[in-house]
Amino acid sequence: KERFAVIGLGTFGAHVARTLYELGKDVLAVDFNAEIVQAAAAYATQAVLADATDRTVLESLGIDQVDAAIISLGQRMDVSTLAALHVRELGVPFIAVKALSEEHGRILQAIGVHEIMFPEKDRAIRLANRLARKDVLDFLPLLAGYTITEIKAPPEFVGRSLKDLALRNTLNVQLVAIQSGNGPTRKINIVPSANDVIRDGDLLILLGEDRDLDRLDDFAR
Amino acid sequence: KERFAVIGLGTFGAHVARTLYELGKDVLAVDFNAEIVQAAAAYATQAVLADATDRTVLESLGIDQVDAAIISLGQRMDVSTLAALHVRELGVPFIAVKALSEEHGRILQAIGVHEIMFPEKDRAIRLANRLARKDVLDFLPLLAGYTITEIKAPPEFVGRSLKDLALRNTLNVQLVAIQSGNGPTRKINIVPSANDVIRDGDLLILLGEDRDLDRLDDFAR
Ligand SMILES: Nc1ncnc2c1ncn2[C@@H]1O[C@H](COP(=O)(O)OP(=O)(O)OP(=O)(O)O)[C@@H](O)[C@H]1O
Ligand SMILES: Nc1ncnc2c1ncn2[C@@H]1O[C@H](COP(=O)(O)OP(=O)(O)OP(=O)(O)O)[C@@H](O)[C@H]1O
Repeated sequence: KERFAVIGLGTFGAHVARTLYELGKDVLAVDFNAEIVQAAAAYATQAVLADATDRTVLESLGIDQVDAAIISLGQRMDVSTLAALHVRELGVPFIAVKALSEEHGRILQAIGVHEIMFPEKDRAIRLANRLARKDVLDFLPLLAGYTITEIKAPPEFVGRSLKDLALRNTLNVQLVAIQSGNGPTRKINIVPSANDVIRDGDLLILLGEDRDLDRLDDFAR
Repeated sequence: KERFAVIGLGTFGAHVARTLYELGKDVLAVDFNAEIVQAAAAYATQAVLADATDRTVLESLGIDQVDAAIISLGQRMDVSTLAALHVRELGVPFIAVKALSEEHGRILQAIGVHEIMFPEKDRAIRLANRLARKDVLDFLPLLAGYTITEIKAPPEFVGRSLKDLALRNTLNVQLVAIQSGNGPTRKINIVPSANDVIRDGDLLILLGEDRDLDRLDDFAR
């Protein structure tokens, strides 16, 4: 059975732990705040009070045996980086860390962290870009939380028809246009029909709520 | 010209302000932390030291005249909700707030906030869902005597297709995945196809016996 260590139980960490736990995974939740650890008993297999910068403690908790570690330790770069270093040295095969800044991200990358996340920054930039745009669909931004965005056709979509993909039902986003080719051979198919098929290299113009469009980013990675 | 009020300049707020400002918008940035306000002068039209729960101050700043307000005020629900209420009462047509929790979100909705965001929660749930999935790579490390290792694409490989490299024949290792980019733009191409080309900066994930992988190290130096 897969075992995960979630180190730091702020908003981000608590949600990671809870989601994994509810999916039936073995979750070791770590924080140095007693109240938080107490609450974590409800969403983790094991909730432990510990200082994540203490390598000996981490080792005694069996962190070296987990399949993945997720680190989100608050506003101090040194604390977060040190914990990531220890977890790396303990040989954990997959480490994800919520970074405080781009520079922090580069340090984490240098020490071998596998996944570095900037959720507030990503969401902030998306919001700002939407608020700043003057679109044909200008009135749409007033529909709270909706955005028009473009993504390259993910490999999983290529060769499939819109009817088959059923984006509205599966991902709650609507494909409003497909742009194929570029330069003089560029074509744009607005309000595509159900039998249209997505081709490699197509640009998909999607309408949806930000939270649903965010999910597509995973496809498009 | 569009004018935006960004109230609260933590990670989220600062990125909203900076993005809008760099897009040429008129940005009024508000925070009650003097150091933060000082730094904000670099990414806002006007950076003001003020307590966002003080309606009189907000009014004197001309918040009632902005096109949209973006509020992200930290860990206190009362502070955030009060600021949102004032901004709403001042008649700002579009208000976006970073919520602390689902319950906080419901309160914000009740007072008429137009857009409520949960960036850490959304990202956390996506990460957890992905980690919980069984990927092709999971069982590979269990092949006895074999190792999965990663190397940076050696210069000799860059620009060449897998078919052309014929790693299995020449070096007795199998390329099981190529990882390109990093951080939020990281992509992983699992079981790449023969025509895929290796790019500078790619991380090659290889399966093979240690002695064969060792030989690759010579390439990768
Ligand atoms: N050295 C440490 N050892 C263990 N836990 C720590 C340590 N330092 C901080 N923490 C915990 O990490 C958690 C970090 O959460 P916090 O809310 O500060 O921030 P965050 O990671 O910036 O954000 P978010 O709320 O978005 O998850 C807190 O619960 C805190 O108690
Ligand atoms: N009453 C207030 N008036 C003005 N500014 C405030 C007030 N209360 C808090 N702030 C500011 O709001 C900002 C909130 O940022 P903080 O980093 O605490 O959190 P956040 O909103 O949880 O998260 P993030 O870092 O993800 O943006 C801080 O810069 C703080 O100084």
